[in-house]
Amino acid sequence: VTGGSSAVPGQWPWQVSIVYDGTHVCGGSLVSKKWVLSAAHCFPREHHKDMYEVRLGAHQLDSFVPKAEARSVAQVLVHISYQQEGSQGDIALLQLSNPVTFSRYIRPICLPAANASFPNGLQCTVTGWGHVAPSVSLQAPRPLQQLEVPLISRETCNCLYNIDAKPSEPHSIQQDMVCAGYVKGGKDACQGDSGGPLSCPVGGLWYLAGIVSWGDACGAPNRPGVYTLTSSYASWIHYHVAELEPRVVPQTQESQPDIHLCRSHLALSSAPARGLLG
Amino acid sequence: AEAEALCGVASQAR
Repeated sequence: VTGGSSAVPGQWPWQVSIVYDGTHVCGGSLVSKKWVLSAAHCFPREHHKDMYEVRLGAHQLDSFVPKAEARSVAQVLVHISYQQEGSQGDIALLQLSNPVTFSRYIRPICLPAANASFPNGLQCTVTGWGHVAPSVSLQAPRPLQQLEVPLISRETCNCLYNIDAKPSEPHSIQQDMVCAGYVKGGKDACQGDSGGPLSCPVGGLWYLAGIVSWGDACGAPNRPGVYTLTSSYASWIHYHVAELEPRVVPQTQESQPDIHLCRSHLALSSAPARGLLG
Repeated sequence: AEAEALCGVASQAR
């Protein structure tokens, strides 16, 4: 996480660390005693599930404390539609080898139902042990980092990603994605946060609105973080884990248009007479 | 359901 701060132990008790061959590679979110949600791109086909371990209840990655638990992975379910970075379906379900015991430091986050809608501008929080800047690792003892990020609509996010877009690197924000972050940059998720939670508060509960998926560098201007929209996969999750009940998210706040955040939109609309091309 | 009923709550206030 770039531009964030250290969390307090137990503040995000659903955050897990996914370790491959002894090294932290991704984040994840605990959604029940035996299941964790993460990103599909954290589980390349050639990696065997026995090489993964899930650490729960951790705060500093470099200091293992009694309240933290570790589990091996019994099953990895990667969504069939995931192909490569930026494609749809960047979501994975992990079954733990044994259930965990909930505690002050290990608790599940709520899964939003399929029809859930979180308003533009809602202040959510992204957490993780990832880089603090492109290719700059979090320093030992690596405390969990947190960052409040406002949600940005898909339309506005597409508009932002078209500013100074490189033809060789087309980016499009798909139906199953949501953006969050800052137009001016400097505060964002980064490598190593992938798979971790975008936690959004509604009605006194935290919901897993998104899963850290991709972005252009970290904290670059006009390049907010892009997250897999968890509610798009409520039925896929329920199909594989029948006991997991997605929750209806109460509609508390109207979603306000946020297209004004995208400078290039203003340029286009302010000069139609000169026939500016899109 | 008991487990899920406890979802989304962090005991440590900010």
